[in-house]
This record gives sequence, structure tokens and C-alpha cells, in this order.
Amino acid sequence: SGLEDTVKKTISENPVVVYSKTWCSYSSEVKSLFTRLGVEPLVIELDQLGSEGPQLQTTLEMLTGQHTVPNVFIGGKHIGGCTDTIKLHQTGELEPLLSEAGAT
Amino acid sequence: SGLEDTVKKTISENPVVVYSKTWCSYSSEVKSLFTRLGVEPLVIELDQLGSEGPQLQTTLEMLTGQHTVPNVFIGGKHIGGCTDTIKLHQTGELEPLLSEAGAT
Ligand SMILES: N[C@@H](CCC(=O)N[C@@H](CS)C(=O)NCC(=O)O)C(=O)O
Ligand SMILES: N[C@@H](CCC(=O)N[C@@H](CS)C(=O)NCC(=O)O)C(=O)O
Ligand code: FES
Repeated sequence: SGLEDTVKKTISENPVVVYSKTWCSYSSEVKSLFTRLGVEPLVIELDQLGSEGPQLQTTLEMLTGQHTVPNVFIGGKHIGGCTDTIKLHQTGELEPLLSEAGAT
Repeated sequence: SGLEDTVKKTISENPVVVYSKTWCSYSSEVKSLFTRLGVEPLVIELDQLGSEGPQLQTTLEMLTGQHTVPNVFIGGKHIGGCTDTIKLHQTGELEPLLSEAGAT
């Protein structure tokens, strides 16, 4: 579908992409983790897109199996949510993914 | 107003009250902290009450200055949100509040 192609294009053209909601603290937490690491992700706020927001969220669920926010991609690969990203950071696996994707 | 009286009655009659949203991870985090401490808070899911949910949230904001969830009360006193409750736990101040309120 059109939205699937949009998501695939977005995640392949940007090293780090975060699908988020402005009022969600887990989304804020993962955004601020990237900021602390000196990374500027492309952030797409699903609650700021009108009717396209829920459609995009459904598309993300079809592509990744994950309907929740935040939904994080690095180097075109689906990473998961906030707890997944934090865990990767704690085990030292996040930084190599970021440098491989050209984000740092 | 009627809702203000409802909230005042609820927080005075129950040792621990959490106003929450079912899909919010910060709300889940604070609920599971209480569970780990052996406390069974009264949980009110604002997204399960139809049109009364947003009205209740506005009432909570008028009473506490806080419009966000989770909104936690112990012994009738306004505690704050998730990070506030976790901080009190980390400094050892939460347990005395819970036993004073008769929650443990
Ligand atoms: N463990 C996940 C939790 C994600 C999660 O539950 N997100 C919530 C908001 S904090 C959500 O999208 N809820 C909507 C839903 O459950 O439908 C993470 O760390 O990202
Ligand atoms: N630091 C606060 C953050 C609370 C917060 O921002 N809650 C969000 C959901 S996770 C909320 O209610 N957002 C609605 C809004 O901002 O209007 C806490 O720990 O509870
Ligand atoms: S909506 Fe509360 S943490 Fe996401």
C-alpha cells in the first residue's frame, strides 16, 4: 500500500526513526536517550497527523507486529519500543548499531 | 462540584488511589510498584469511563494542578505521578506514607 511504501522509504532514508506520540512519556524517554547520545532521530508524532496517524500506526503494526509507541528503527531495521532500546544501550549494543547506520 | 466531591470521597476512603489509563506504560509502572510492595491501590482507569473520564481528569487538574496520568494519592494526600512515586520509594519515604495510610 501507499503507506507501507512511505514507511519503508522513511526508514531506509533516515539512520534513526522514532514513531512517537507527543504526550507519551515512554516516547519522550527514548527521544531523550538519543539526544543524550548526540543522535538526532527523525521523529514522527502519530498524534499530530490527523486521520493519517492511526492509519500509519496500523501500517507499522503490519510491518513490525508492534502497534505500540514508541516504535524505533535504526539503519532501516526494526528495533522495538522504549524498553528494547534502553536494554540495547545497557548492553552496549546500541552504539554499534547507531554508528553502522551513520547516525553518530 | 459533584465530581470534586466524588474525588475527595474516593481519596479519603481508600488508602492508595491511582488515576490511570489502561494503555499508558507510566501508569502500569506505578501500579506494578504498588503490587511489588504488597499494596492493592484503588485503580481508576480514566479511559474506561466514557465521557466522564476527561471530566474527571479536569477535576483532578483543578484539585491537584496535575492533568497527567498516573495521578497518585496516599492517605488522602496528593503524591504526584510515576516519577514522583518512584523517587519517594528510592529515598525510603514511600513505605512510611503507606503504613501511615494503613495500606500495608
Ligand atoms: N515495552 C514497550 C511498551 C510500549 C507501550 O505499551 N506503549 C503504550 C504507550 S506508553 C502504547 O502504545 N499503548 C497503546 C496501546 O497499548 O494500544 C516499550 O517500551 O515501548
Ligand atoms: N513525570 C510524570 C509524567 C506524566 C505524563 O506526562 N503523563 C502522560 C502520559 S505518560 C500524560 O498524561 N500525558 C497527557 C498530557 O500530557 O496531556 C509522571 O511520572 O507521572
Ligand atoms: S502514554 Fe504513558 S508512558 Fe506512554
